[in-house]
Amino acid sequence: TQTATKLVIVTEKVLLSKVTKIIQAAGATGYTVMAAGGVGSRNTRSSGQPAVSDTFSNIKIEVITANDGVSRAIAKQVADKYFDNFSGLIYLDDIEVLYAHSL
Amino acid sequence: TQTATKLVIVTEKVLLSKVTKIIQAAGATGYTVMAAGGVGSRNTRSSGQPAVSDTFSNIKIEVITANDGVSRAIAKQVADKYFDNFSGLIYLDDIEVLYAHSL
Amino acid sequence: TQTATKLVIVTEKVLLSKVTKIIQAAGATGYTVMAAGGVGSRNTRSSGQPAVSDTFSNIKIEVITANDGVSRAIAKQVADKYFDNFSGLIYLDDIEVLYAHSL
Amino acid sequence: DVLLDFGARFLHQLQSPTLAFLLGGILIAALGSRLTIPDSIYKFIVFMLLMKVGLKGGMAISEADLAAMLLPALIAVFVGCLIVVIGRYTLAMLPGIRTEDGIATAGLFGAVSGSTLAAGMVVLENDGIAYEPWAAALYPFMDIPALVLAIVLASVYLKKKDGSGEKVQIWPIVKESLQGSALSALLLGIALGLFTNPGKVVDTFYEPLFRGLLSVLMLIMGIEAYARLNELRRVAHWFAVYAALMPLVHGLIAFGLGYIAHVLVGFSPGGVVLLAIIAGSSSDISGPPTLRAGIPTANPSSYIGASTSIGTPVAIAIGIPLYIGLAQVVFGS
Amino acid sequence: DVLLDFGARFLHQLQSPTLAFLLGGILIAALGSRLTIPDSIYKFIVFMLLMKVGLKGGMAISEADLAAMLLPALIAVFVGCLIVVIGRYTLAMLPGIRTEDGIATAGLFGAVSGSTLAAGMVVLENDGIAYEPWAAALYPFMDIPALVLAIVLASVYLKKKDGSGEKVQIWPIVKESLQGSALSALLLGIALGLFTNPGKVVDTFYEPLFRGLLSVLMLIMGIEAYARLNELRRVAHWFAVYAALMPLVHGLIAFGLGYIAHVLVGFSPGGVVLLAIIAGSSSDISGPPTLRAGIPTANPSSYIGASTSIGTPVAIAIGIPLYIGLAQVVFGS
Amino acid sequence: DVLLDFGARFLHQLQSPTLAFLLGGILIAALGSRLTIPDSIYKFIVFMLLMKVGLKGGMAISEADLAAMLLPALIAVFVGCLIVVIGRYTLAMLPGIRTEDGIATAGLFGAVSGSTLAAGMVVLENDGIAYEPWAAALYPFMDIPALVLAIVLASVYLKKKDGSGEKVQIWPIVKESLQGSALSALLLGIALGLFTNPGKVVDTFYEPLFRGLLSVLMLIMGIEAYARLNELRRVAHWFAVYAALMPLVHGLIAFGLGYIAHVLVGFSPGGVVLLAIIAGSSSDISGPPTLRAGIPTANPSSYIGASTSIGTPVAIAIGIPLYIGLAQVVFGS
Ligand SMILES: Nc1ncnc2c1ncn2[C@@H]1O[C@H](COP(=O)(O)O)[C@@H](O)[C@H]1O
Ligand SMILES: Nc1ncnc2c1ncn2[C@@H]1O[C@H](COP(=O)(O)O)[C@@H](O)[C@H]1O
Ligand SMILES: Nc1ncnc2c1ncn2[C@@H]1O[C@H](COP(=O)(O)O)[C@@H](O)[C@H]1O
Repeated sequence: TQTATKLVIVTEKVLLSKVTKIIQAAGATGYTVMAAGGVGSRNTRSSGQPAVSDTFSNIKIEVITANDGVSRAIAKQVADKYFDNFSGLIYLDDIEVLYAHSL
Repeated sequence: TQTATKLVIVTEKVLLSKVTKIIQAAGATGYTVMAAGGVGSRNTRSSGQPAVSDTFSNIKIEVITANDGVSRAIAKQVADKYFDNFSGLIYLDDIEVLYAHSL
Repeated sequence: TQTATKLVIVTEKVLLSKVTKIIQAAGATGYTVMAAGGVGSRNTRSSGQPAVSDTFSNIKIEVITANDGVSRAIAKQVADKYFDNFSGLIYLDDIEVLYAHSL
Repeated sequence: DVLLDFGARFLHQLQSPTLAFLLGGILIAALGSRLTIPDSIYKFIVFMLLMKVGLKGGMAISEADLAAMLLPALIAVFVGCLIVVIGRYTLAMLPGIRTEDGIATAGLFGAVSGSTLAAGMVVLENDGIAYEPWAAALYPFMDIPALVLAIVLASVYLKKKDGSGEKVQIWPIVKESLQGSALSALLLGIALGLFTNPGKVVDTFYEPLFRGLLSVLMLIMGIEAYARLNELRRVAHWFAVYAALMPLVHGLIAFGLGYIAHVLVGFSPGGVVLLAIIAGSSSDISGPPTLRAGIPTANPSSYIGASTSIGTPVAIAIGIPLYIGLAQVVFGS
Repeated sequence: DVLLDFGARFLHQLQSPTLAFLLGGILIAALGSRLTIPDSIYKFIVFMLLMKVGLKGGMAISEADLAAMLLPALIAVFVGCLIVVIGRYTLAMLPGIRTEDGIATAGLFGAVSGSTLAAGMVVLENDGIAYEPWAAALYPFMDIPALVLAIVLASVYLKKKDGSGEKVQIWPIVKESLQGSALSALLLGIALGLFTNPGKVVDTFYEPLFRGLLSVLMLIMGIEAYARLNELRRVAHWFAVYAALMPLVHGLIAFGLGYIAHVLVGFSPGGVVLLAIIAGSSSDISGPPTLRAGIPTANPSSYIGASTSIGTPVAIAIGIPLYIGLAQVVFGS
Repeated sequence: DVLLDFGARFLHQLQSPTLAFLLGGILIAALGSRLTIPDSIYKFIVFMLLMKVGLKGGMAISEADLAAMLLPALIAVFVGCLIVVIGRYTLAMLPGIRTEDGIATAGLFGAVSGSTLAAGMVVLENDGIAYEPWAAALYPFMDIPALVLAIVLASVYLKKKDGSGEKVQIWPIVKESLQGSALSALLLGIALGLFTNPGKVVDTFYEPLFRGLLSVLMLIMGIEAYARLNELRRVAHWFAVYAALMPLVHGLIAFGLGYIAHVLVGFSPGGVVLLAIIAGSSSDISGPPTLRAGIPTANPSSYIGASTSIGTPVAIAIGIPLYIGLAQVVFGS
């Protein structure tokens, strides 16, 4: 087992492929994504489907990295590139990884 | 960046609008909600759709607050008001917020 | 309130009933499960539906236990039994439980 | 002899797709099948069925005599409330039964099940028994008063018991029910049928698909009935008894009152049967959340278990053939 | 007198299911109804409608004269770009309006709404006005140039203003639009209609369901229009004015150019009307993500609010009857 | 000359919607289209298709001669097992191929694909070739023995190799397969067709929608086939060869045995073709999870890639026209 950092990015669903590109380019070994909904400071979404049936228009991406340098680099790139024009929130959490195929 | 508290409420889907009302009244800057399923001590749900096709009849709400007083106030109100009659679980987690539009 | 351990298992959707059986046999008081997608080291899924429409082919299971011995036991059993042949990732997080019906 | 004829008719009804699919759903669920109809398909089916019912009802209202509609509507309100009151002073007072559980259960049985209503309409059409298309619009007249009365009675009881019941606001409950997806679809259909010309889209889309979509809904309700059986095992057995017998009692009461409407204002035999069917029905999907919010201390295993796993199958499988057979005897149809 | 005739015709149109369901959706959303059509059903409806349009279009292309298709296609491209340019030098230059918001809004109004196109085709068929089935294939010819031009103009403006606009790569935007689910369904349908024999499956499946599925789509668009009204309240009122007036202006411009095509290459009256309808339409669901990515600094509340809550209802409820009435006067249909 | 006739017939088949939509799906996926059919729609389509097949099959069984059904059923079991055994001693023994991967792949090719079966039935009906409606009920007779035998052979091999294979419990695997959603729908349909009167709902709902829903399913399978091509690139090339050739070999073996049934018990030419089609089919969606659980050490990229991206398209696009052409030559149809 080893201690690790979990990076969590909550942002608009339309940014999924762009954010995962940054994550993979930064050298993370993988990511997990969940559908999420939420209310923040800006709440307009255009995800290619009607808002009334799109209750989960956000995504919550979790990236687990062995050292937090990679996480902070990913967070900085995502925030600089997109958070002026899109909704988003990024935070870190400390975890202990028990079993993983690659980290 | 700043340290913050993440409040997590796992409860029945029917309570979504009621719990978010408490969250917003308590002054939180936002919340994130995900569909969830689960097994606890009470497992009967009536969410307005057949149980057999409603695999995710819970919701998991996360509220990030700068100080944990607001979180504990929200948790107390939700538990006092609803947990006698509805399923639910509330816990706190410490996190470090890297980027957010408002906190 | 009490401090507790949150065990998180991210694995393939087809393993849901098998993993929850292990969780319940180990004496946990409950679990929460969410649909998730993700990319890791092995990315082939056969979940009984077309991959192209199955964007969330993983599950993320969270188990909250009062002492971490139970969590580590569950983690060990799941990893030993399944992680040679299936995708998966398990980690622990420390949390503070505020309100729960049973723990 | 009449019994023999009813028995034969009943067996014949069991072979109609409506009942067959319901029993089929119970059967495959009991055998552990993993077949499920996705939730979005379920929601769409309910929308389609209630739109068709509403559209045809609305188109019929525009050429109907308002006076002829008034008496059945009043009967619907009366029967819905009567069912709740009966339950309040029978089921809720039985030993070993928490009073608010009994009241909530009575509330569901006073309310209406959209699936039972739709099933009833298809069986009536199969048997060539005519009914006023606007008869389906009686749904909210029975559904909402029953739910409201149950919440009020529960609050009165709780206040008397330990001062804990809050003053019940009636209008928010009524508004919340009317805004639900099932009633919205029905009322929208009625409005469109009344003020616009939806004839063509009804004939090419909503009407032809009705029968088939109902068969899928019956399958879903059968699977759901079996799934909710576990709930029923955790509560007093009186709930199962109530759920098995009272749908028929309620239906027969409504049949009698409907007969009066037939005599007084020419309410058709089919309409009388439909009134009996909705009285015998118990809200299985849309009612419970309203009661969950309105009577939070009631144990949902009791009322959901009773209504969904026994109430609805009995109302569809036994109630519908019963009232149709009775109508054929009484009205010599 | 012509106005009276148009008024009567307009009221008559409001009773057709197409418009009635749209207004019904706005109504029940305004009343707070919780009725929603699930997202998977919405996606499937869009697929079904565009497949039918594409299949019939493709089947017609294989027996059509390519020259006769060329002029309307060029007009479509021209009108799409013209709308963006008009918006660039009117809306985007108004005081209190951020220029890139105005350009993005013009981009959406130059683009095409699949729901408006489908609604137009049904109304034309109801009124027995014939049109070339391949006319629906004009969709991408107007949609993509408009979106691309809007992104280019926004980038030019931003570069001039503060050097921040990046060099716009045109092909990725075009490719991204063509790969979207709506256009993919349309183009797949056209390809299948052109090279294979889908006649039987079109007649037994895609065609009969078209009208009914469109009524459900109209309901969804009505609910969506009301939901997006909040967005519109947060931006300058000029957006609402633009969204209410310009669909009709754009449609009339296209009508005029379409008339030229009618004279020169025999483009049918129904085709002229359809060209006007798609010019008056504003992309409400598939266009916004393209602009969100292409003009990230534009405030989505402005263009989504304008297009979805006012642009599309006006284009359907007022535009369609307007162009049909005009066609019946001009072509003496 | 026969080859020329087959070639012409094959090209003609490629234009039928069934194959056209499959190829269309592969095409748009290859072009990067983001069009997807939502998962709930997919599940509902599979349910609808198998219900229709089951209902018609059940209705036919009730008036069929049980003896005439026995021999084809036995042949189905035999062919399913034979395919697994052939694969066990050919594919699984090739150099560079892990034995349990080969066994699992053979297991999938012995099993049956619901989409291939439905496609075959539509093409037979298009060509006016009659077949016994209960022939589709042969599905579980071939599907389950093949999967069970593959799991048993893999376990035997693993035990011999390193003592790691566990004792295989046959009944849980059979029960698990029968409880799957596809087989449940088929068996429920057969039961309802056998014991009730679903004729009306079949004629107005399940039957008319069959052809159209199948076209959508073919589109999904085409998109899926392309998506799974990546899996195939990660494993030995022999899998692609096996997947391209063996469906036709398996189909021809079954055709020969089916011919015997035709001679002995009057099994119709259409039934022989259908038997060949299901033998040539390879389970692409419902089989893999069973093998994933039953042979966990097998690499899913091998068997899913082989079956879904090459096996099913070959079985549908080449196999179906091949067996039909062969039937027309052999039976002079
Ligand atoms: N205080 C908060 N707690 C939890 N989630 C939040 C909070 N603020 C924002 N979010 C989430 O982050 C997303 C983007 O927020 P924003 O950038 O403020 O619009 C929202 O849609 C929420 O899902
Ligand atoms: N020990 C646990 N670990 C994780 N989630 C739990 C646990 N206990 C309860 N839950 C979640 O909380 C919900 C409500 O629990 P309860 O109030 O015990 O019925 C359940 O449906 C689960 O999703
Ligand atoms: N570094 C990571 N960060 C977050 N999630 C991960 C990471 N690696 C793997 N996962 C998740 O764990 C699942 C299984 O991973 P694997 O066993 O590596 O295939 C993936 O599908 C992801 O959802």
